[in-house]
Amino acid sequence: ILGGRVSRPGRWPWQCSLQSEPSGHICGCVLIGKKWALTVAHCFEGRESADVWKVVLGINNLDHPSEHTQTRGVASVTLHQRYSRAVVDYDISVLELDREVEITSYVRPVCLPRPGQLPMPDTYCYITGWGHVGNRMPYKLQEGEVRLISLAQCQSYFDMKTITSRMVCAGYESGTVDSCMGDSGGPLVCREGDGRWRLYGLTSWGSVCFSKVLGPGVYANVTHFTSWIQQQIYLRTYNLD
Amino acid sequence: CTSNSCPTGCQGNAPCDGHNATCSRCEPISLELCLNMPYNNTIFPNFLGHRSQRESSVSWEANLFPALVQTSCYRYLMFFACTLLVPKCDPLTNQRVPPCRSLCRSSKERCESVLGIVGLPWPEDTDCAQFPEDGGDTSCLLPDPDVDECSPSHFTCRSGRCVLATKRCDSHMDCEDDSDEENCGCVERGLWECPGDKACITHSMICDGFPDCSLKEDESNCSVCNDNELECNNHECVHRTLWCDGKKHCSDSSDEWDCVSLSNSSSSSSLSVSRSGGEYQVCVDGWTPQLSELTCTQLGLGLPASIKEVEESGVGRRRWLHVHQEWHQRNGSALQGVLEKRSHACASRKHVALECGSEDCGRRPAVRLVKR
Repeated sequence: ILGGRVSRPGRWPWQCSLQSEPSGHICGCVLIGKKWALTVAHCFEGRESADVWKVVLGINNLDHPSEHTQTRGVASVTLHQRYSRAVVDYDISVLELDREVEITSYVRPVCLPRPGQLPMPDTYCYITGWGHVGNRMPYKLQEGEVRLISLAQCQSYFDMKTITSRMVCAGYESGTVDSCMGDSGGPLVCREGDGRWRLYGLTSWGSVCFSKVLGPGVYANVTHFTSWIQQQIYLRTYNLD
Repeated sequence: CTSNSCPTGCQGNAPCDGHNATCSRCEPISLELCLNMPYNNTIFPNFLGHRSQRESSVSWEANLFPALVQTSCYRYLMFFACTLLVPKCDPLTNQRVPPCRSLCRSSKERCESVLGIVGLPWPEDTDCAQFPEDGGDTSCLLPDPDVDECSPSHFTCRSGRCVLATKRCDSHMDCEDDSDEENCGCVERGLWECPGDKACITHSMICDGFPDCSLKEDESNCSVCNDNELECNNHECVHRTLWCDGKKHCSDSSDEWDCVSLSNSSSSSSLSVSRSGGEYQVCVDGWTPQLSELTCTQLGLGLPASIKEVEESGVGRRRWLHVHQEWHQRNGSALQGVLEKRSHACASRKHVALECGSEDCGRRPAVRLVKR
């Protein structure tokens, strides 16, 4: 996260780290149920096999796991059938954990939006992750406040890339607060009126965040995929896929 | 790869992917800008130091070169840019094939000054001396005289300038000659027009199981099923009696989607289960708390809050499903898989109504307050 700040442990209990040896943290992910997490499809390019991955939850400092940390293997990875590497479209995947997590103050799921339910542009939301902060990769989870941007306005920042309805943009023209390499798959969450946090985006792509080319970040539009996510979980749970 | 040298398994000197300490290999080009190159495979790191196509696609250069193409400073600039961004991979040696020095020099001579006008530098790492001379010992790339400057995801203006395909026919003039707003019918553009919203979609999107028109016309009339069959989401036909029986018959499993619902039409939420394309009530005889839990979990809701047995009102003729006598043995089945049709009606004449909680989500632990 560029322009963010270190997050307090437990503040984002749905944030998880998708890791694979020998590199460790590769992408962010988001807990949406006791046995289910979301991340983006591009994290699995070249590494689609579930058994090379693990999901670490309840962690703040990647270098110092605490007693609140829970680690799970990955039982299955479901990439969206329409995922396109070329335009990074349909950039979403569902992770099935090898066993349920224990719900604690530090590990608990975020709410999914209803299909098509998206806050208005200019709503302020939060992004989190262990991605690049501009001069280094941080150990501690970072958080940043970003503003949702309409698709039309977002397209104007990316003259040579296609912004589709499967994407949602958030950030600032100046790129002051933005997600960055290593944040992919992590959450863009907005607080609802009832105090609950709902997942609207998964960090997907953007400009080279610490270069001169700035602009907002582009996130997978979770509300577009709500039904798809529910179907994948249902099919896997009842062995119907 | 920490030393930037390669393990012996990489056949000595193939480029090394510093990310995962394995040998770099030829991979298909996915960079939107360069899909029109006369070769299909690339290898990383590229000549600009990017370690992956993803890094390349969001790089400063990937933004700079297409913008520069619009100035028409050099006809083969985009070809040159792509040889840097996604270098050709020789499948035999897993080695990058560089652009020829003359191509690099021509690009730089003609376009560097244009960049200078707006105060931007020519990209680093493009010292032409690093590339081989044409016709030398080392093979290098030169453009085909009739190479297409714009990639398939871009529209070529009459002037030759490339603009993003999504900007074509968007009612805004993007080409200086307005050619992006001419001939805007879907048919003229080789696309299919959605009857309702008049959006243009590619022919490959028709009947592919994903609705792309706002009124879903692209997914209608895709198959002709018999009267005793129902249409799967992917347009296969499956016999009605197999629909919502707990087993997959459509190859995409869509015969088992949305089989269970709670209707809020009455004061309590009656459980309704689809079977053979029709809606059924569930007889309470043999119903257990475990089945209530299965129902609420399957619906993506929390644990059951209340279970009611609702007396049949006697109005209309109800259809019933009954709990299978050996439902315990059908472990891991969805609710519709443990219910069955019987020839007789429900003995108790009561159907199941449920209230499910909502799954606890999206709450952060309360911040602890301490005395100061």
